[in-house]
Amino acid sequence: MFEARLVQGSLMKKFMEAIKDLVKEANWDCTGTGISLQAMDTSHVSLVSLLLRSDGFDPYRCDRNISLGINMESMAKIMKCASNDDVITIRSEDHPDNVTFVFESPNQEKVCDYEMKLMDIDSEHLGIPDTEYDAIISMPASEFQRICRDLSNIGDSVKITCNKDGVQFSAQGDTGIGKIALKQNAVIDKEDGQVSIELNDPVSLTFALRYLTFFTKATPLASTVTLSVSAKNPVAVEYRVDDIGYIRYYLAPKIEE
Amino acid sequence: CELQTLIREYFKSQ
Repeated sequence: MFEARLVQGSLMKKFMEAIKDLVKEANWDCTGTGISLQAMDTSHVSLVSLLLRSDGFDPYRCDRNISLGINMESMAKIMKCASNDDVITIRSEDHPDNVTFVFESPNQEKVCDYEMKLMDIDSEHLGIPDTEYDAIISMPASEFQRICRDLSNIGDSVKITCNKDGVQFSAQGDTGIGKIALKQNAVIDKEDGQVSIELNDPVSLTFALRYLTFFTKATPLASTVTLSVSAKNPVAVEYRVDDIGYIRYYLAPKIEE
Repeated sequence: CELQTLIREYFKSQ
């Protein structure tokens, strides 16, 4: 059988919020390593990849590798039934038709049990090569969310330009142009609230703000976001989640015709 | 004009 108990159940709620608007259905792959998911959005422009390591659960039991084919909207609805301080357990059989979510209140006075039907999902798994990125930008996740929100008022796309002076986000639309420049903080120790840039080569790429805005739904999961950019390659937007894993999004750049 | 490319064109299918 498969059983994974997450004491900080609110994390599962937050992971769900971070993917449900982007991905309609996906397989949650459960192995001894943990729970992972890889899925493209419906238009196949972006990819989301997440890992919840087994050591983040207590206990974690996976007798046999299984894939739970899940409709995200249905799972999100069930996750909304869990309170933020609930302990969440995910449970299924070795050849499952259903998955069970159990929500326990902290004092265990209330136990909710939701059983959800699984789907057969024939998903395409993409191999993501290790890439030498031209620039790796770390910044407060809330700052990145704010930039995406603000520039969405100006245009559909954001041009991310990174050079020795810092990083600039710019958008252009019918009403004009918006530019937001961030300088690297003097103290480079990657503490919360810092902007740090590892620059190998100056780089400038354009991305659809609609998708970056979807990615910022992961903001409640982490204080810092990392943008890894490389000429003509997809940007990797990573939120590392303390003690359990990560969620990464990849978005193909827009190419000028 | 900017062309949006598909993610699959960058990552190989396994």
